[in-house]
Amino acid sequence: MFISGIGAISASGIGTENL
Amino acid sequence: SISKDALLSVKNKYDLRRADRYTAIVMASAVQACADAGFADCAMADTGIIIASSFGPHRTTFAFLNDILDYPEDQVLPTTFSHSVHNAAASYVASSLQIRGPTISLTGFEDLWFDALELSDVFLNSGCCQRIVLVGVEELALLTQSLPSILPDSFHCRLLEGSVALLLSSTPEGKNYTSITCSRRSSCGEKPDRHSSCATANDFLGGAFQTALKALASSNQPGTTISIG
Repeated sequence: MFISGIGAISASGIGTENL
Repeated sequence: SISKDALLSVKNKYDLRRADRYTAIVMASAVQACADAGFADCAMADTGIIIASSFGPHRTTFAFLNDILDYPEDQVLPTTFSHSVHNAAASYVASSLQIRGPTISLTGFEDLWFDALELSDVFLNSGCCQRIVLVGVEELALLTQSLPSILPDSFHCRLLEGSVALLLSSTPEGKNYTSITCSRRSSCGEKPDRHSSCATANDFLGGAFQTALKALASSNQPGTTISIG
């Protein structure tokens, strides 16, 4: 299977740039 | 902790007036994963939803139980009850993003992230659906915040809070970060002492973040594969 999109939320906020 | 403004913006965008905090956390990551893949605000047919969480919406569940203790049975809030159901957040994702397909909520305390990835793989390989919105989520509430002091042997460090969503597809599409495979290792003898590294609950959400990080790291190298064991 393939990863087509990523999303995340943590204390640092929403968005993959926070990962 | 997760900022209220971040959750409020998601709730406002999708008109989730009555949604609880757990639902908003799930929605924030799921919406972003779909938008990242280029499927924002459009119906996604043939798509499944799998939401994995060790503790689920336990903040809402306990709120409902507290109401049962404080008020007569016919005066507790039906809204609180409906949100205390484990699958409620998955239904919000399906409804808000107009996703049609199988909707599953998983819970467990051992290898939950692996189980969720493996189930996604089974769904995609069996032709059950073409895409899966997979969300790993943990919300902190009184119970989970107190666990290190109640059960220091099992939960010796502070639990993580957050949510990771992956849009998984059976064929390359969207951002197409990388391919991902799951292989269950046969266990011989005793399992290693997991407490020596971190609490199992943290392993779950930490594992989800690690998978997302690996996918992001591999986005510059097409054709790579992440192997989860």
